[in-house]
Amino acid sequence: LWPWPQYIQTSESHYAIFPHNFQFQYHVSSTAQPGCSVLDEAFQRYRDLLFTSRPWQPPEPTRKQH
Amino acid sequence: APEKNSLVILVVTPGCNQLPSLESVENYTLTINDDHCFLLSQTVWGALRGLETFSQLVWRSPEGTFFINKTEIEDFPRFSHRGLLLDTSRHYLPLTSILDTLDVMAYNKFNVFHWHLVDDSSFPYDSFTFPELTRKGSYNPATHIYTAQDVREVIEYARLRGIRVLVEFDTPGHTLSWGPGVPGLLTPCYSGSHPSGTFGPVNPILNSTYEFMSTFFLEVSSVFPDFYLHLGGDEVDFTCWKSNPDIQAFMKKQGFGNDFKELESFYIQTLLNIVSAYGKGYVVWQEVFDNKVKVRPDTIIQVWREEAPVRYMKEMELITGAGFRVLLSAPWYLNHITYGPDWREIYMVEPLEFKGSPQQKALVIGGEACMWGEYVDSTNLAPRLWPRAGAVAERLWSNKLVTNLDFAFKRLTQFRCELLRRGVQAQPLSVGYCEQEFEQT
Repeated sequence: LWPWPQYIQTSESHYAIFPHNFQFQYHVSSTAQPGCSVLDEAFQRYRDLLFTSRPWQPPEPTRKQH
Repeated sequence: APEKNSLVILVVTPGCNQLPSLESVENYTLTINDDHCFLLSQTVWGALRGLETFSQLVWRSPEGTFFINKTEIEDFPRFSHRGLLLDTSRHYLPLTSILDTLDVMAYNKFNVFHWHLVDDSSFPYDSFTFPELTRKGSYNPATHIYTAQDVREVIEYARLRGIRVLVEFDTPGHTLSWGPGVPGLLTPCYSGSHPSGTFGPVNPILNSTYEFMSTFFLEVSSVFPDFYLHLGGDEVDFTCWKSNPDIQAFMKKQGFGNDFKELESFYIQTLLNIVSAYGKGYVVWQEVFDNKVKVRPDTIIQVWREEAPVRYMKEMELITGAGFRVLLSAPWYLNHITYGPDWREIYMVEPLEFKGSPQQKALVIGGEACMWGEYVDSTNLAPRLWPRAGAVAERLWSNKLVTNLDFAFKRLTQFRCELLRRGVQAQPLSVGYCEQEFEQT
């Protein structure tokens, strides 16, 4: 993580995430609900960042072909 | 492994359509365990910080499955002002470069974009009150400008990422590009008893100067919604003022003697009063404090000079000792480049390492990484900024005790690869490679 959080505890046990199954959801008690531009757009942005890779590509001529 | 199919977000206080401010609360907690995958925050700004952390926790196995570990995080920023200064006046930065930089700022939890919009020798801000400023500025007035629409786009793009826009219009010095657009604004310099044909700082003795500034900053105050404006006030060269007979007469009349810092104070105070009247607060460079200009008690002073007139830690002590809030930039001029891993010196700066009481330390509201544009434009901005600016980001966000360089090196190396994966042209920290380099998209 960068920057490092103030307090973090983590463990080896982990959970699987399947992109087509995963969603960001507002809690029923949240004052922010669908229509909140800041978070609606953030959900979309982070879905893209998480599940689609768009690595920076060097200019065409020098790219190595695997 | 059991599956997590949603992250549930709970924001306590409403505020989706507001702007972030210096007082915004950015705390959040992130709980991922058998029963929860839950992000709790006071405000939407804290939720944005938690989403970024969540996105960095997700990892991918060699077979391509996504995973996240059982984690409990409680997080909040150490400093409330975590800025990045971009200089769009020495070289014009296309809108896309600015927007891309805002994205990467959000990945690093920066929350202030200090937009050093105009300076010698350009005036790329398209003022609707004074369109001649841009037309007569040194850039191409058709292509190298920021229209009102561009400015609105930057402000909204930043807001959606929890980033404030602190705009800087630097006066009385650094205003050569203002001159052609506003005849009579700058001081005519003299050689002997005749005008030399050159011009210096804004002319501080004419009413027309303050009428212009009142009108111009009325526009700026309405276009840029943040409470604070940055008014510069640095590096004023008095030579031209000294050569001008009208100014010499004014000095005598005012009883300033030969102390041109008094004249600078007179100008700055008048300008600060104009801006205060518009309900704005202001940030100024340290010279305004060093030259003993009388400023409002809630002024924020930005420290940028490393060694003179005093070392920056001494300057921090003097400014907070005088009761002013302070921003640190001096050791974080990222436009200074050297061979090798200079991120380490950047990282090891401790903003509170000056002598002072706890009350003085509390006046340090944060700092800014600065990227001045003499040798930077859109061709080299990203690699020169990232991941080096990340070292400032962690210093301003994380706990004071997070200083182990080996631990930081491992994480920053990994973070740099993540930036590459996100499409950022982030330069390497050392030898090695990133897994997904040259990956076929």
